[in-house]
Amino acid sequence: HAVHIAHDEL
Amino acid sequence: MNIFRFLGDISHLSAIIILLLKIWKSRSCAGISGKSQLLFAIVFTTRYLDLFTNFISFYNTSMKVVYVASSYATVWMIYSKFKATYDGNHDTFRVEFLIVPTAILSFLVNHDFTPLEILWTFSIYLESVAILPQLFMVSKTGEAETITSHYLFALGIYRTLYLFNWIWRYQFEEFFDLIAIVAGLVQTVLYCDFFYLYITKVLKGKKLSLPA
Repeated sequence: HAVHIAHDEL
Repeated sequence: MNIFRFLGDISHLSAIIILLLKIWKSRSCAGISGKSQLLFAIVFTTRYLDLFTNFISFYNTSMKVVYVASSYATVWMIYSKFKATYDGNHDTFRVEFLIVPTAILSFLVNHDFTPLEILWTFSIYLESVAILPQLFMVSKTGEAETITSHYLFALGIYRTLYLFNWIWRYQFEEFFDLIAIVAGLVQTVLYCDFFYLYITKVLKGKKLSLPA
Protein backbone atom coordinates (compact mmCIF):
# COMPACT_ATOMS: atom_id res chain seq x y z
CA HIS A 1 0.00 0.00 0.00
CA ALA A 2 1.12 3.50 -0.71
CA VAL A 3 2.13 5.18 2.48
CA HIS A 4 2.39 8.88 2.79
CA ILE A 5 6.01 9.66 3.47
CA ALA A 6 6.84 10.33 7.07
CA HIS A 7 9.73 12.51 5.96
CA ASP A 8 12.15 10.27 7.74
CA GLU A 9 14.35 10.36 4.65
CA LEU A 10 16.65 13.19 3.71
CA MET B 1 17.74 2.25 8.12
CA ASN B 2 19.12 -0.03 5.47
CA ILE B 3 22.62 0.00 4.01
CA PHE B 4 21.60 1.69 0.74
CA ARG B 5 19.94 4.56 2.55
CA PHE B 6 22.94 4.99 4.85
CA LEU B 7 25.48 4.87 2.01
CA GLY B 8 23.30 7.29 0.07
CA ASP B 9 23.34 9.79 2.92
CA ILE B 10 27.10 9.39 3.38
CA SER B 11 27.60 9.91 -0.34
CA HIS B 12 25.41 13.02 -0.29
CA LEU B 13 27.28 14.38 2.71
CA SER B 14 30.62 13.63 1.03
CA ALA B 15 29.54 15.52 -2.09
CA ILE B 16 28.64 18.59 -0.05
CA ILE B 17 31.92 18.47 1.89
CA ILE B 18 34.02 17.87 -1.25
CA LEU B 19 32.51 20.98 -2.84
CA LEU B 20 32.94 23.13 0.26
CA LEU B 21 36.56 22.06 0.66
CA LYS B 22 37.33 22.45 -3.03
CA ILE B 23 36.15 26.05 -3.03
CA TRP B 24 37.62 26.92 0.34
CA LYS B 25 41.08 25.38 -0.21
CA SER B 26 41.53 26.69 -3.76
CA ARG B 27 39.89 30.02 -2.85
CA SER B 28 38.06 29.65 -6.14
CA CYS B 29 34.68 28.53 -7.38
CA ALA B 30 35.76 28.27 -11.01
CA GLY B 31 33.75 25.64 -12.88
CA ILE B 32 30.98 25.55 -10.29
CA SER B 33 27.47 26.60 -11.22
CA GLY B 34 26.21 29.13 -8.69
CA LYS B 35 22.73 28.55 -10.08
CA SER B 36 22.74 24.84 -9.21
CA GLN B 37 23.98 25.66 -5.72
CA LEU B 38 21.26 28.28 -5.31
CA LEU B 39 18.68 25.68 -6.37
CA PHE B 40 20.05 23.20 -3.82
CA ALA B 41 19.76 25.86 -1.10
CA ILE B 42 16.10 26.32 -2.11
CA VAL B 43 15.62 22.52 -2.16
CA PHE B 44 16.95 22.06 1.38
CA THR B 45 15.11 25.08 2.74
CA THR B 46 11.71 24.04 1.40
CA ARG B 47 12.18 20.36 2.29
CA TYR B 48 13.44 20.68 5.84
CA LEU B 49 10.82 23.08 7.18
CA ASP B 50 9.64 20.03 9.12
CA LEU B 51 12.63 20.63 11.38
CA PHE B 52 10.28 23.04 13.13
CA THR B 53 7.25 20.77 13.22
CA ASN B 54 8.38 17.24 14.03
CA PHE B 55 11.36 15.43 15.43
CA ILE B 56 12.38 12.10 13.92
CA SER B 57 15.83 11.37 15.31
CA PHE B 58 19.08 13.01 16.29
CA TYR B 59 20.61 11.65 13.08
CA ASN B 60 17.80 13.07 10.94
CA THR B 61 17.89 16.50 12.55
CA SER B 62 21.66 16.87 12.46
CA MET B 63 21.94 15.79 8.82
CA LYS B 64 19.22 18.26 7.82
CA VAL B 65 20.91 21.09 9.70
CA VAL B 66 24.28 20.26 8.11
CA TYR B 67 22.76 20.11 4.60
CA VAL B 68 20.96 23.44 4.98
CA ALA B 69 23.92 25.22 6.59
CA SER B 70 26.45 23.94 4.07
CA SER B 71 24.26 24.83 1.10
CA TYR B 72 24.04 28.42 2.37
CA ALA B 73 27.81 28.48 3.01
CA THR B 74 28.41 27.32 -0.57
CA VAL B 75 26.10 29.96 -2.03
CA TRP B 76 27.76 32.60 0.11
CA MET B 77 31.23 31.58 -1.10
CA ILE B 78 30.16 31.68 -4.75
CA TYR B 79 28.18 34.92 -4.74
CA SER B 80 30.11 36.85 -2.10
CA LYS B 81 33.40 35.59 -0.64
CA PHE B 82 34.95 34.28 -3.88
CA LYS B 83 32.69 36.15 -6.25
CA ALA B 84 35.64 37.27 -8.42
CA THR B 85 36.40 33.65 -9.33
CA TYR B 86 32.81 32.78 -10.22
CA ASP B 87 32.47 32.04 -13.90
CA GLY B 88 29.06 33.63 -14.46
CA ASN B 89 29.57 33.90 -18.22
CA HIS B 90 29.36 30.13 -18.51
CA ASP B 91 26.59 29.76 -15.95
CA THR B 92 23.79 30.72 -18.27
CA PHE B 93 21.12 28.09 -17.69
CA ARG B 94 17.71 29.72 -17.25
CA VAL B 95 16.63 28.52 -13.80
CA GLU B 96 13.07 29.82 -14.25
CA PHE B 97 12.63 26.93 -16.70
CA LEU B 98 13.21 24.61 -13.75
CA ILE B 99 11.58 26.51 -10.90
CA VAL B 100 8.29 27.43 -12.60
CA PRO B 101 7.35 23.97 -13.97
CA THR B 102 8.37 22.15 -10.75
CA ALA B 103 6.39 24.69 -8.70
CA ILE B 104 3.30 24.18 -10.86
CA LEU B 105 3.71 20.40 -10.76
CA SER B 106 3.97 20.41 -6.96
CA PHE B 107 0.57 22.10 -6.78
CA LEU B 108 -0.93 19.56 -9.16
CA VAL B 109 0.67 16.31 -8.01
CA ASN B 110 1.19 16.00 -4.26
CA HIS B 111 0.14 13.80 -1.36
CA ASP B 112 -1.70 16.50 0.54
CA PHE B 113 -2.75 20.01 -0.38
CA THR B 114 -1.15 21.76 2.58
CA PRO B 115 1.63 24.39 2.53
CA LEU B 116 4.32 22.17 4.11
CA GLU B 117 3.46 19.21 1.91
CA ILE B 118 3.43 21.26 -1.29
CA LEU B 119 6.81 22.77 -0.37
CA TRP B 120 8.19 19.30 0.35
CA THR B 121 6.90 18.06 -3.02
CA PHE B 122 8.34 21.10 -4.75
CA SER B 123 11.73 20.37 -3.18
CA ILE B 124 11.63 16.77 -4.41
CA TYR B 125 10.79 17.85 -7.97
CA LEU B 126 13.28 20.70 -7.97
CA GLU B 127 16.09 18.51 -6.61
CA SER B 128 15.64 16.07 -9.47
CA VAL B 129 16.61 18.76 -11.99
CA ALA B 130 18.73 21.14 -9.87
CA ILE B 131 21.98 19.77 -11.25
CA LEU B 132 21.13 20.76 -14.83
CA PRO B 133 22.77 24.23 -14.68
CA GLN B 134 25.97 22.51 -13.48
CA LEU B 135 25.87 19.83 -16.18
CA PHE B 136 25.07 22.52 -18.73
CA MET B 137 28.12 24.49 -17.57
CA VAL B 138 30.37 21.43 -17.90
CA SER B 139 29.08 20.74 -21.40
CA LYS B 140 29.49 24.41 -22.35
CA THR B 141 33.10 24.64 -21.23
CA GLY B 142 33.72 21.06 -22.37
CA GLU B 143 35.58 20.09 -19.22
CA ALA B 144 35.48 19.73 -15.47
CA GLU B 145 38.22 19.66 -12.86
CA THR B 146 38.76 16.19 -11.43
CA ILE B 147 37.62 17.30 -7.97
CA THR B 148 34.42 18.69 -9.52
CA SER B 149 33.89 15.31 -11.21
CA HIS B 150 34.23 13.56 -7.84
CA TYR B 151 31.67 15.98 -6.42
CA LEU B 152 29.24 15.28 -9.26
CA PHE B 153 29.71 11.53 -8.95
CA ALA B 154 29.07 11.50 -5.19
CA LEU B 155 26.01 13.69 -5.67
CA GLY B 156 24.63 11.55 -8.48
CA ILE B 157 25.22 8.20 -6.83
CA TYR B 158 23.42 9.34 -3.67
CA ARG B 159 20.01 9.32 -5.35
CA THR B 160 20.85 6.12 -7.20
CA LEU B 161 21.48 4.47 -3.82
CA TYR B 162 18.16 5.84 -2.60
CA LEU B 163 16.46 3.96 -5.44
CA PHE B 164 17.83 0.71 -4.01
CA ASN B 165 16.74 1.89 -0.58
CA TRP B 166 13.17 2.31 -1.89
CA ILE B 167 13.19 -1.15 -3.44
CA TRP B 168 14.33 -2.48 -0.07
CA ARG B 169 11.67 -0.58 1.83
CA TYR B 170 8.96 -1.70 -0.55
CA GLN B 171 10.12 -5.29 -0.14
CA PHE B 172 10.49 -5.35 3.64
CA GLU B 173 8.38 -2.49 4.97
CA GLU B 174 5.72 -2.26 2.25
CA PHE B 175 6.61 1.38 2.13
CA PHE B 176 6.81 3.43 -1.00
CA ASP B 177 6.40 7.03 -2.03
CA LEU B 178 5.70 7.38 -5.71
CA ILE B 179 6.58 11.08 -5.86
CA ALA B 180 10.04 10.46 -4.43
CA ILE B 181 10.58 7.35 -6.56
CA VAL B 182 9.68 8.94 -9.90
CA ALA B 183 11.68 12.09 -9.13
CA GLY B 184 14.60 9.93 -7.99
CA LEU B 185 14.49 8.01 -11.25
CA VAL B 186 14.51 11.23 -13.27
CA GLN B 187 17.38 12.55 -11.18
CA THR B 188 19.42 9.38 -11.70
CA VAL B 189 18.77 9.32 -15.44
CA LEU B 190 20.10 12.87 -15.78
CA TYR B 191 23.43 11.68 -14.39
CA CYS B 192 23.82 8.65 -16.66
CA ASP B 193 25.85 10.39 -19.32
CA PHE B 194 28.09 11.87 -16.65
CA PHE B 195 28.49 8.47 -14.90
CA TYR B 196 29.68 7.01 -18.18
CA LEU B 197 32.29 9.72 -18.66
CA TYR B 198 33.34 9.50 -15.02
CA ILE B 199 33.95 5.75 -15.19
CA THR B 200 35.64 5.77 -18.60
CA LYS B 201 37.79 8.86 -18.03
CA VAL B 202 38.15 10.17 -14.48
CA LEU B 203 38.61 6.76 -12.87
CA LYS B 204 41.34 6.04 -15.39
CA GLY B 205 43.23 9.12 -14.28
CA LYS B 206 42.17 11.37 -17.10
CA LYS B 207 40.55 14.75 -16.79
CA LEU B 208 36.91 14.92 -17.71
CA SER B 209 36.80 16.60 -21.08
CA LEU B 210 34.20 16.45 -23.78
CA PRO B 211 34.91 16.21 -27.46
CA ALA B 212 34.73 19.66 -29.06
